[in-house]
Amino acid sequence: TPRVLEYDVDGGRDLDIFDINEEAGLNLVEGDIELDEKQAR
Amino acid sequence: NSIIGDQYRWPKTVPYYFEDDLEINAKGVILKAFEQYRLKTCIDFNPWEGEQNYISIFKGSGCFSSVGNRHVGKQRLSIGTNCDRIATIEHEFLHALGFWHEQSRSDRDDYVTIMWDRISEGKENNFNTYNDTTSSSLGVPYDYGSMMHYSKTAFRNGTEPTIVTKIPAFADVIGQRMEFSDNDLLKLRRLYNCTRSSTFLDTCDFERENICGMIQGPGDQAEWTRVIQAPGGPNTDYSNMGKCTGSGYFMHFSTATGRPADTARLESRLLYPKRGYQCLQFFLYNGGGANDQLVILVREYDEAHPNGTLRVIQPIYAPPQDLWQLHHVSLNVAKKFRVVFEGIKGDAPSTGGLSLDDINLSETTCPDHVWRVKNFSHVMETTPNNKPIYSPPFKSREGYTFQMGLYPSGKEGYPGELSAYAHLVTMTGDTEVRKWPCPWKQMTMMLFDQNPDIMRRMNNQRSVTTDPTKKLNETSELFFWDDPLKVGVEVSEADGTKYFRGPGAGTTAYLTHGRAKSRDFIKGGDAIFLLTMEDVSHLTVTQPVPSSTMPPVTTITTAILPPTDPCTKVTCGNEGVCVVDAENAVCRCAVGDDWWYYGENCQYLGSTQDTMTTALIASFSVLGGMLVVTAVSVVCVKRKYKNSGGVGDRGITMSNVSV
Repeated sequence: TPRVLEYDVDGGRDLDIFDINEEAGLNLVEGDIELDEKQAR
Repeated sequence: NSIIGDQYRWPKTVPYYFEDDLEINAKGVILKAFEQYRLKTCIDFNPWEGEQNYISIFKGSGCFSSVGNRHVGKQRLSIGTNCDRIATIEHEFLHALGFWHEQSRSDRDDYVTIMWDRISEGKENNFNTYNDTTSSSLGVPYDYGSMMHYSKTAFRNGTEPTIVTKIPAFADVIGQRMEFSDNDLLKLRRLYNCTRSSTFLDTCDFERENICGMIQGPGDQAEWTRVIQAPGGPNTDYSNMGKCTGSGYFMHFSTATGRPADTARLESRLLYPKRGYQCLQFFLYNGGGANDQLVILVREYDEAHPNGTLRVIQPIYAPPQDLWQLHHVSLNVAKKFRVVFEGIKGDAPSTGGLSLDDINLSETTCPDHVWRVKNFSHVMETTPNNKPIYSPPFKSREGYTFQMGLYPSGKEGYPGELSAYAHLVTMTGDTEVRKWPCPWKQMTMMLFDQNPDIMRRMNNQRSVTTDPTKKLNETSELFFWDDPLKVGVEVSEADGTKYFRGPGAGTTAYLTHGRAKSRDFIKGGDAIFLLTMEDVSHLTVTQPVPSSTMPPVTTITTAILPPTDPCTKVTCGNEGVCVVDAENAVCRCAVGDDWWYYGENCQYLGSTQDTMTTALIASFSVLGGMLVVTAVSVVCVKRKYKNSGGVGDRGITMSNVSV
């Protein structure tokens, strides 16, 4: 049987949360935590 | 580990708002994540109805959240591209509910070694710990299996791990993003004082002699018995597969004796439904005669029928074979009830009977289809890399046919992985009218963790959604999810069936072989995939906003609001929300612990520091004013006495006066 097209929803990469955020250029605490004003202070 | 402080807790029912920018697939997976919270904890989620604080879920540039309830009104939680996995979403919501990462707890150095020289420069602060006055591990031991734990590769600068577990067996366990671990659930239940979960009803593996409060039904001629082996099979139970001597019980109804049409009823304890729909799941072994049958009924109770009335749900089709078969039955019960397993002896000869094990009942929807891959360990080891196997085509509730493609040894370049794709299918000769390209159907491929207890399962699942506007590729005029007759290839199965298989969507990295061999993903040698196709087109519309409030102007256009709403003319800045008070639109501004916005449109920022400054200035002004008044008074009095020259005692002789 000829192959059909297969589309990788994550581009063929097993990205963890922290990899995704790093690629997005986010500089969050512990990779995925957003601080509010008080915490940031 | 959790952030200490009651102010960080949400109410047990958390209000949420789906922002319009969220992907449809992400919305569907978020709803699945909520269902896991409802099943396994007492946390529930409700669409925002105007509560002061709510979680706004939006598509940011990544996956992130704040820790705990920050009391800011609209609290952001981002589910961006590639974040639409159930475990990622559950992870972010655990943050929002008040949890930090597991390896930041104060005692982590007892359990893992941080390899500081392997961490990318400037990223070391991601490995800070919180002391036990800031965070609490809630009396739960360090959890390598937590879905809040970093993986061993987190923030590394090369190829070597940044986190080394002190017990080597856990090196590849950390960083699992499949489902809640037992300890994740324990901590969440402790933090929120859970006494029961929202949608769980019952589980039973028959290991205990009380058989989970089940009873032998009245009006039958035979009994179910608790055994560890049955003549005619099975030789072991399903929960333990006979691994533990002295345990491994299941319930058996022997049809080797008795008369045809004899029945044996096994009834669950009394159950109290809330939702009105349930999924009953159980394993059945038919080692009896060809006509022996199991029928699922419910006994419903109300004031008019205090002894209950029986209602047949459905007979189970389970031909005799040497196999524990997985079955799902959808129930629709809205009043107090028992589930009834009725075994009926057929008229064919039998040397065995019917057996039941690992029963679970929850107020959830059932999966649509079961694909069992026999001898899966062998399949993983022997299938060449880049060679797929396919499930049978399954028909969805809306009439579409689909199937799962699985690469047991991964796609090319991904050895040691399971790769998985979902395909639409059109059967040859199928003339049913459907809409093409297929609009907004979410296909979920779940590798079933066959733990006997539904609460302890860590199923591995991925979902893809058919976007009818998606093109086959950048230059094509064809649509990806169009009729497979048009965009697929013809397939001929060994049994002679023919169909067209459309393009697939999925992932090369569905699950590693290491993880697939862990837990109960493979039991008795077999793996079970649960496949579902659901309509998610209702998620393409904007979530209604509460009638008396308007969401922040950055995310919702005023066009969707009724024209008479006074809030349409008011813009509240700085994430304030507009409410209607006595038919007037007023802004309710965002506030924090020591800061707040104020003004007609929340345009000013205030803080406790400002208040203190104001108070000090006011105090000094008053003090200064008083000093001036005192000084003026003294001067005036002095002048007065100076001018009068001592006339004050005129005419009075001061003699013989004692004071």
